[in-house]
Amino acid sequence: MNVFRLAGDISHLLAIIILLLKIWTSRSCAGISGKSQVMFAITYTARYLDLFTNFISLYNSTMKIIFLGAAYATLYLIYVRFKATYDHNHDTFRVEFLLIPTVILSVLINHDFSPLEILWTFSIYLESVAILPQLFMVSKTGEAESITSHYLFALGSYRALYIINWVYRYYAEGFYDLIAIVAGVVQTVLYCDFFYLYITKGSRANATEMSIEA
Amino acid sequence: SIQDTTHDEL
Repeated sequence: MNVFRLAGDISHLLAIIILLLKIWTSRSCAGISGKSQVMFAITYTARYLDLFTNFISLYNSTMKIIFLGAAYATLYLIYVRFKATYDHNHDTFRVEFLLIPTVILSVLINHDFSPLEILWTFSIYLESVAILPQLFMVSKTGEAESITSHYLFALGSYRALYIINWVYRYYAEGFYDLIAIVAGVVQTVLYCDFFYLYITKGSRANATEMSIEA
Repeated sequence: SIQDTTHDEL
């Protein structure tokens, strides 16, 4: 554990809490892509099955349980509790375009051809593109509420901080995991356009909404 | 490189 990794995890946790609080306090999931959230729930489920096979640390297990719980709580809020506010007319990204290639890729390119390892690999590939329905939705409606923007910024920062952690680990420990690194770079690059807008437009004092051009 | 299949990151 190094400071970059910890900062990445905190940023990830912050993103999830921001989203849950936003939906809960506004009693609405307007502007939130349920499809992205379904894919994040699939991601954590596939990746954290090792909760039952591997104990790494109390920190590790606790965070996994929090991420899993929060992912399903978010789905509950979107698809059950505040279903009436779900903006499905704008959440039209075709998820099969993400699911099918990531399943195929995880079977073809993995560290070990075993069920748990393939599921881990699938989760890494799927996570890297899971935000696309959300970004697509924001570009389609042309705006994101500022709180949604904060969520996206925290979520994007998480993998960017992980990249710095991987650079650090390469030099400090000689450790690297090419699958995680390549997917993590792809994931971070997808946020670049958003980061640019967040920093340039989001910093205006009275900005409550930001526009994102497709 | 260390390519064991224990993943210690989240």
